[in-house]
Amino acid sequence: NSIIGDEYRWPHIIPYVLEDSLDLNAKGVILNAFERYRLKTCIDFKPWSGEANYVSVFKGSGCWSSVGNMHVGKQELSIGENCDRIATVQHEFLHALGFWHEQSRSDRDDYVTIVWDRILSGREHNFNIYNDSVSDSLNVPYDYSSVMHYSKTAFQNGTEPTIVTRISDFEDVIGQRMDFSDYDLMKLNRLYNCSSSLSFMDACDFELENICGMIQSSGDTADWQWLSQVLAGPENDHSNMGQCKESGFFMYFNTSSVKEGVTAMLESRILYPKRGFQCLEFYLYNSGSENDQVNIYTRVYTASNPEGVLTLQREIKEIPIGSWQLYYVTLQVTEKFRVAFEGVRGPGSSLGGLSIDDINLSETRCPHHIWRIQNFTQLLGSQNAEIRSPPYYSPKGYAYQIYLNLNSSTNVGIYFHLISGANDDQLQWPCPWQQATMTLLDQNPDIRQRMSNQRSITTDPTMTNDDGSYFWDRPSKVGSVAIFPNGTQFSRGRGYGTSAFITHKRLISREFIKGDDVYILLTVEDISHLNSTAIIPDPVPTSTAIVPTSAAHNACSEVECQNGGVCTVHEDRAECKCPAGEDWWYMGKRCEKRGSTQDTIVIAVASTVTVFAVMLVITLVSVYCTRRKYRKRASSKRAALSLENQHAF
Amino acid sequence: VPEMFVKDIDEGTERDIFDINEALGLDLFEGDIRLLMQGK
Repeated sequence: NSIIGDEYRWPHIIPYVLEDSLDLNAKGVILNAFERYRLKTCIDFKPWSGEANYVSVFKGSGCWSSVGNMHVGKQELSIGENCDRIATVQHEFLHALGFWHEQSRSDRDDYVTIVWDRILSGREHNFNIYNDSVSDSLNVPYDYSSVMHYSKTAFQNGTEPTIVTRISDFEDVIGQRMDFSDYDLMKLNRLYNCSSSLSFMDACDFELENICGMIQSSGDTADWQWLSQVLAGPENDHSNMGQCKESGFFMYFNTSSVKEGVTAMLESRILYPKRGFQCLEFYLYNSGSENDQVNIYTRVYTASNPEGVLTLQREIKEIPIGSWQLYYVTLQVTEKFRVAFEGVRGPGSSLGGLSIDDINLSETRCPHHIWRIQNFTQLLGSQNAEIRSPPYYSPKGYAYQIYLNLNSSTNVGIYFHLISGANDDQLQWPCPWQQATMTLLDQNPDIRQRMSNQRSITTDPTMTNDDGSYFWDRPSKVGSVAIFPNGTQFSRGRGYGTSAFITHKRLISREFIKGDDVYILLTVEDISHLNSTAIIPDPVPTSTAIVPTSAAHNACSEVECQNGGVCTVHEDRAECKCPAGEDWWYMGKRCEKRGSTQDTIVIAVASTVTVFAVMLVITLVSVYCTRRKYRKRASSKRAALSLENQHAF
Repeated sequence: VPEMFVKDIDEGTERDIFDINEALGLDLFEGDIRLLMQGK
């Protein structure tokens, strides 16, 4: 529920500063949280460049924020020790954007019971209700799954819950720290009048007959069919997994009915990129030949190629037979384009074909690796369930492995290990500033509705073990011997992660397990560049006036600030706040003039020289005139003397 | 999991935002809200 008042709203692009005090892992996590906002809302973030109000994220004591835009210039938001979790950052920024906690809304008592005698003495005020004259639930139902809801243990003085949900099934739902809920997004998008996002492009689960505007190419010899079931498989689509009768469709290319080499191309509608990089994801099912394949193309339209240029982006071979499998393809397109899926009939016998479902295209970064864990329900129920991923390499060349611990009856643990690899002699040790992001994928067909569970850790090269050795040193030096299933021996460093990655109850909720498969998405990237000092522009006077955004919009509607200047309203007049750096600035009514310290030095030197020259001229002229005057006097005296002498002689 | 093999950043418990702030002795509004006067 949101704070009432337009003056509390931020512009859609929020200026921010990541202060030097932040841990490097926290900086990476904050940037990942911004990406979730960019995908699911119309809120974007940009580094501060002199705007009147901005969010300063720093490492304070604890995790906290203010509610709404307070118009104080630098508005602090603390991401302290243990706050560097993506959902915690999303939670604090929702406060900054103007949201209170879910259980403080005016109709709270209709949905949860607060057990007052279980609350820590003196902490009762944390369960206050705010009436609908100060807070607005934006016509959205009470949301047990909100990322802004407390969990049942909040401020408890013992072990019994302080919040009891009126519908008992929601008791373990409240307090999720995974991602925005659907209602969180509905409220945020209503509050900020969002109709689109920066990075979302398209999602298609093929539930409607219009197949999301996709088209069958005319240049091929076969077509994809819109089906809900195929005798040879799949028995059902991926979106619903057979949960809903009379629904659940996918696209199918029957390779059993065509000869080797026959192709069928399915093209997406035309898409317009904004960022120049894309991630395409989809599920494939193969019931045909193991040699059948899918090729991914882009068709890019330019002025010189109005028909579009077809470029092969990825060949997908060896598609597993008999199950839906997730794929990611990275694209880099800057002009309007289509994505094309080409099915190719390969050699060998086929009794079925290829199927595609649940396509998502967004201008986000794809994960580096996908770890698919099959038959997961069986693993979850077994004792001593410890699963280790295959070995992976980071872009820098570090080898690593993920360890998933299912031993606990309540929580699932996840840990990141460096392992010995082929590039170890060429790499820097102890391993510096590699951020590992581990995501348990919510397999909802629509990327915007997913609530994936994510944690990140970062390798700190100065971190030590109890015996003084470096934690992230070369695994062959500080690790222990381990063996891969194929019998190959290697070294495994100590793991770093969390025993509380996700609870079992949350794991079996939503669509983390689908078709008895679980996907852990992995990205390990170098974030050492975030170590550099925050670039803080020269301070701009704080706008102290409380200005309704509508008024600001009206006054600024006819003012265009140049060179990245931002229009603000001060005393009912539109003013341009001009960007400035350490040694440069823009000035003028519309920020049209550029200044720099170099210019100042030039002006100072030129002024000094000019003044000196003028003074010199004046001095010389004065001396000349004075000398001339005295010379005249002296000569006239001499003339008078000689005349007197003439008279004397 | 033996500590010699892994380091647990959460020390075995799931700590929510208010737990973290409470452990630090912070008494913030609703657990994690800093109240400011607008236009200060």
